[in-house]
Amino acid sequence: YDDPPGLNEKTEYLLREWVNIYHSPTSGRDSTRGFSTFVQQMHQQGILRTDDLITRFFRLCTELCVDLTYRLLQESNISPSLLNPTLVRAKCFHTLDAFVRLITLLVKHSGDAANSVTKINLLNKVLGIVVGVLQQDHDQRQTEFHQMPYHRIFIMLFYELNAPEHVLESINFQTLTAFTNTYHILRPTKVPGFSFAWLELISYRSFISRMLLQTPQQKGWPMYAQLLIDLFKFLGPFLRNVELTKPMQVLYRGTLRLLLVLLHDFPEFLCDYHYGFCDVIPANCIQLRNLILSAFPRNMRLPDPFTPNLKVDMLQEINSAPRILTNFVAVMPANFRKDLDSYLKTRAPVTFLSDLRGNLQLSNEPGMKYNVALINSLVLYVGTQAIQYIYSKGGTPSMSTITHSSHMDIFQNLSVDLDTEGRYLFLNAIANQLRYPNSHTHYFSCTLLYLFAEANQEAIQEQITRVLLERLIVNRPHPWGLLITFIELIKNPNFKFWNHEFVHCAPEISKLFESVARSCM
Amino acid sequence: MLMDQYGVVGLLAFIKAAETDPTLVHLALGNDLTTLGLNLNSPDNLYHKFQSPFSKQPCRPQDIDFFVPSEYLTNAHIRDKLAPIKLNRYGEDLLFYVYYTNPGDVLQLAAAAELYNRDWRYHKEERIWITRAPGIDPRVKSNTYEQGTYYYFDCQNWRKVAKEFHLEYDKLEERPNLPNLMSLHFNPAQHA
Amino acid sequence: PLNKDNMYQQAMLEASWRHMPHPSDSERLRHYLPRNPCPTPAYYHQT
Repeated sequence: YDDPPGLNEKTEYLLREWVNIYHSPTSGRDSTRGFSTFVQQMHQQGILRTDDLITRFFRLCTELCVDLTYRLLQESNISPSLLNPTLVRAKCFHTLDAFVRLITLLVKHSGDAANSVTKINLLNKVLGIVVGVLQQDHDQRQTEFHQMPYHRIFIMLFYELNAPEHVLESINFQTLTAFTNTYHILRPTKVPGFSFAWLELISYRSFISRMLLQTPQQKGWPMYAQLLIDLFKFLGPFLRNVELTKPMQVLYRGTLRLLLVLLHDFPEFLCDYHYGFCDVIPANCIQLRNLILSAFPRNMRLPDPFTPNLKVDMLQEINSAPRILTNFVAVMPANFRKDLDSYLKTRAPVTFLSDLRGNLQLSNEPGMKYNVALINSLVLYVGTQAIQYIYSKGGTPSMSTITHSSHMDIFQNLSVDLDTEGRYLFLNAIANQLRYPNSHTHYFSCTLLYLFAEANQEAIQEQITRVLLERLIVNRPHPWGLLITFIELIKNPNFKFWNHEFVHCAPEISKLFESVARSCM
Repeated sequence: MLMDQYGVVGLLAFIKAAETDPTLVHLALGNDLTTLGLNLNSPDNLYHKFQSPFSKQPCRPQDIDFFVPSEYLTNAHIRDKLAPIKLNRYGEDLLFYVYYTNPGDVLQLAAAAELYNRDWRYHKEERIWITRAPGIDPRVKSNTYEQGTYYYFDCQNWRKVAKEFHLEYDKLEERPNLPNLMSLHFNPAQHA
Repeated sequence: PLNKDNMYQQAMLEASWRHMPHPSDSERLRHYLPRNPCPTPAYYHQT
């Protein structure tokens, strides 16, 4: 780093000075009185002379705070009786909190009151410096890395910068953006040793509140959605391979807790981003996915799915399209999209159907054959186009209006032409749209039942049943659309559900179906 | 029927495997999400008191940071000038407050011990504090139980309520034993 | 299948699991009534 000679000593002296000022009773309200004298000292020491020196000062302060924490933690490991964990932490926080206050005051008072740019630039600079020290520490210490000092700096800095003060409120959205960028850079796939603290940070109640409730026009939602996707992407490989070590189980259970809070308090957020979340959640994480798909707008009253002769297509909400805030066609290659649109419009080129499986396939490696994101995107895109097409003809989605269309050609082609792996992923993509009463739920419910009724081989019907069944046998919650689809399948004699061999192939299977049927009745 | 992992038999095989492999249960059958410590039927938002994704405990009242004038905050340096915590000088009301708002903390034990000194007894099954009603002797008394009218502390309505009890002595907690109380009075400023 | 990165992530997660975040890490320092966690009887009130 080529720090100028003496800078380290100067910084240490200044930090020590500041810690004493911060804790002294005379430093006044929020240390402001102490701060103005301290800034004089910084000036005298030349720290504020150049941007480079300020940067070095913050890095050295961060390193000093971190080194102190490691030393105190080390001591407590040596003599745990003398230094109980609470005491050790209090001693660490004694310095860490002072450093956070210094950052907060420098951010608040940099540039004149109206100039938010200098404030935000300084905040981003400091966050970037702490991130840099953390990443280097993580890479150097490896399994000896300790998350606590960084966790404390981020959470207390977030807390202080969200104080109800005008100067902070006026830069709050940029502050949230700065923290979201920081947490995204520190996502678990990049800094796995920081994962538990990271989940604490994004679960922090005032972070959730600011991101999902207090920021106007839901501008915090896409940012928070990105952080959740970062979390799912980290968990994905371990969940898909069922490699759930104890630490992974703790992280997974922590994820469930956070999602339950979001499901309870911010269901509309889960509704709007369900597609993006399901795109990265492995197919075997049934309950995790059900939890997201079970979300429904709080002002909506769901009719009991077990109501006898429930007329789903008579429900008022069934013709409203749900908000989907993920750009779900982004993964579609341009010419694939062009051919798809052309086929949907004119049923040409005919080769589109015969080439479709090849377009969706990535390799011949079992379990890795297909481009799951493209299948998900294709299914939702074709479905939304089909719904628009039906409305344009003056109809509404139903078992009769969804048939004999280029859209259904594609779905039927996929159900026949794909192998069992591909068909499982395709049917999952459809089942992922079975949520609360809306036009997508209704259209895809009819589509799944239609594919079952029109199947030219029992394997298709078996796989449709399997995809529904595995989502029903897991612990609650269960999405409303899933329940009404399965109830229709087992109750409507036109589907001859109970005649199929796969319903009676083994006593456990029969029992499973009967118990699910009983709970559905 | 399909014989690979994508059919009904494949699902059954996964379920049966989960019976012997607990890590599979997370995925095959999922968790009972009502056991994660969150009151999912709460009419209020949960995030206010969401303490941590790794804890079943919601925030205690004192954990929810609130922006108060900094003069309200105890400065490390005046900590010693404040009266030390002496539970034996506090009224029952405050002792119950300390007991109920400090779950899993030394303070909860210390408050329990002081309540015991004040002739309150903790009923381990009913999970309530009970004491004799002044001047009212038990109607029935044996060496394993007694019966009569007692006061119990109703923490929902925060008051003492008289009630008939059949008290099995072995259901009442013995005197709580305290870890060293030193840590009760630690003050980081002294150790900085 | 898990790749090399995943194995590294798993090892680092395991190591950090040995010193999980503490509730007080997310709370302002309380000088007068700091947290002093200790095992209280299961039959005591836990929330």
